[in-house]
Amino acid sequence: SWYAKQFPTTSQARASVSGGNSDSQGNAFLLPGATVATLLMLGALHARRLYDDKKVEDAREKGVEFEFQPDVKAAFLRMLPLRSISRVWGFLTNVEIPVWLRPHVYRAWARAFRSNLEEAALPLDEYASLRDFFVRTLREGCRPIDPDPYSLVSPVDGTILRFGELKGAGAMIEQVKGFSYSVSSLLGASSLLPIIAEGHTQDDSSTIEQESSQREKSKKSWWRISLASPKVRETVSACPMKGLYYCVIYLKPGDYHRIHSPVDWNVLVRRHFAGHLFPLNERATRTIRNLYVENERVVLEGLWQQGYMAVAAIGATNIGSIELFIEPELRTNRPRKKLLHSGPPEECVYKPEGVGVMLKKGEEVAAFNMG
Amino acid sequence: STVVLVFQAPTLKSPKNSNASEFRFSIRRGDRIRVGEAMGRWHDS
Repeated sequence: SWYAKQFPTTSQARASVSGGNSDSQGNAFLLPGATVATLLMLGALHARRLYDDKKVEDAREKGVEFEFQPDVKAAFLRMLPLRSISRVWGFLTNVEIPVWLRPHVYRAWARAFRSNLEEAALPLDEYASLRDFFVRTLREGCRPIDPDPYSLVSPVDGTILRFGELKGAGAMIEQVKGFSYSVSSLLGASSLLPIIAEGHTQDDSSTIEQESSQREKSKKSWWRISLASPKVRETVSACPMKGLYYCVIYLKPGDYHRIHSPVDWNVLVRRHFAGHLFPLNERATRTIRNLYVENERVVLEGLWQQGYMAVAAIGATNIGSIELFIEPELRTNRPRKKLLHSGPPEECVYKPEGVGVMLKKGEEVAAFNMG
Repeated sequence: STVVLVFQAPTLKSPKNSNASEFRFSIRRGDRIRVGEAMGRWHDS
């Protein structure tokens, strides 16, 4: 509004000095003026974002937990054609870069997003496009797999957002304090997800406090079972009990973007949800409701030595498509055919039925692609 | 992008066998983790 008020005044002043021809001179200054204003605005927004990020980081170090607060920007994001934007971004990043320019571009990317270039499997000038570089493999031995047969390993490079134990039929995962989403919405209504017991999600932060009450509760139910039926008691003590756990890992743009198998397991089903492609950054998790449940994702379900296993890979605006190495023909982030995203997921049962595809611990399963 | 892992693992000890192991995460919220690093462990009884 300041610019709108100022501009006619300066044009009029110039007209009075030059004695005419005010329109043409005004138009000549309009474009550079608008460009400068836009650049200033973008610079200010970037500075504000850096400042906000720093504040978030400082607060997290002090142990402050952010609460869910939907805002106008989140509502505005819903109106943007994010899937189209994502595909255009994918197209642009797939453009071949001249060989002499490649190392400069990739070094700049690595500096901006803190990637370790020494881990790249190939020399930088061999990655034809930013997209190729982004989904690069790593040098042999860069990611040793934990040899303990009783360990479950991380499937990705990233930051741990949440983890804990799930309880009850309607088990929920906390997106951020004040808002949770149900596991069955994330994995699909037809999921093989086992229902464990009554109760709520047991977050990592409350584990210690709830441990004693949990033990107390199990003692009580044990007492009740003992009185009720000795046969039931025998069954319970003979079967090892299984809990249902979860872990949410966020991948920053500079992270290695391939997904590996966390354990030896058999993948029985693949489910593809063609949803939105909202950004998945820290701010988005605080302001967009059902972020992980609404975004496009691929869910792999199956069995391992200890029971059920599911890996959900969730796309974002910049990293919109997911490539499955066990099913190369799968295409995600396709142009939208329907106006609404609420249709059922596309499901594929791997053959032979009941056995599916066997994966070894640490084996490459999928990759996130740009756009 | 984000990856969510949901899995079954051994949990609370059964009343008869107090040595039975439960799964324990070896991570904390906000930790940086890399492919192949252990997220949690359990022990066979």
